[in-house]
Amino acid sequence: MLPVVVAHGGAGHIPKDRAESASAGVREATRKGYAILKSGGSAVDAVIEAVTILENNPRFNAGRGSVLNVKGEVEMDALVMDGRTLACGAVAAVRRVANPIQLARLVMDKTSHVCLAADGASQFASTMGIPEVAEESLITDYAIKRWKDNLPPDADPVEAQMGKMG
Amino acid sequence: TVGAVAVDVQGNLACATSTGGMINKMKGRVGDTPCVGCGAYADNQIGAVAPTGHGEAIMRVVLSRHILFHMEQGKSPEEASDLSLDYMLKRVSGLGGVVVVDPKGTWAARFSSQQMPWAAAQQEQLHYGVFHGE
Repeated sequence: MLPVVVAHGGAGHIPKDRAESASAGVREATRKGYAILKSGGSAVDAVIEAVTILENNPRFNAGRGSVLNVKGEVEMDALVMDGRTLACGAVAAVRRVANPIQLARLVMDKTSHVCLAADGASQFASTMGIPEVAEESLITDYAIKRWKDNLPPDADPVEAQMGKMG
Repeated sequence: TVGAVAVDVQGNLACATSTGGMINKMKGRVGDTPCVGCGAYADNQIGAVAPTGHGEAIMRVVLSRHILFHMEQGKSPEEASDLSLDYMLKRVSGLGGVVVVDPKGTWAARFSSQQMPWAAAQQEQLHYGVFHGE
């Protein structure tokens, strides 16, 4: 068996001045995930590590660096799945959590459910001892700029997103 | 959106996806990411997929499982990815990208959008790209 990790940083148009740093971020995440596999870690551990690193990198639309909703808030989604057992865990519209993917793993490992959303996800995070972070810590200047650029109230959010980072 | 797929030395597969969603989305909007089969899927017997792109389109075609259906029918990860991304573009005008592995460790990073930063590590080698053809 040839262990492998493949990671991505989102589809869409990436401005030239951000392309190299985006590539570097994905390479770093992939290396760290692969290091886990080489040390005998599981595929689940590897993908969680890679995605956690990408969530912590403000260049990407996840965790710190997430885009803002129409109210200027950060609402995040995440999913993890184990191909061995088909176990999976997800969170939706969760706020004030640094690493939604780690919360999703706890949903998979610690509950009988597949997905927890919004306030329920936040309450579960608190129960699991995951600290709440300030919303401002997740919001970057770049996210604010993009939010303002797309703010016209009559803009169709689906149309506004097409061709940009997914 | 960010995502990853992996195969470990035991031959187990996994996938993970995380996102802030789309700019100016309505409060409470949930995209494909937390939806199993849309925002990711992993099955040791077939493969693992982590997608990115236009979430509403990904949900309408159930993109991750769509790719694995093609792989179940004998397509390679690359062929299956291209078929499903093309289907999503033609049927619901959706753009996106995916990273895919099969149980043998064969991998693919494919996208119909302009760009997608990706990287793959296998056999001590790192492959990566941002633009088509890399």
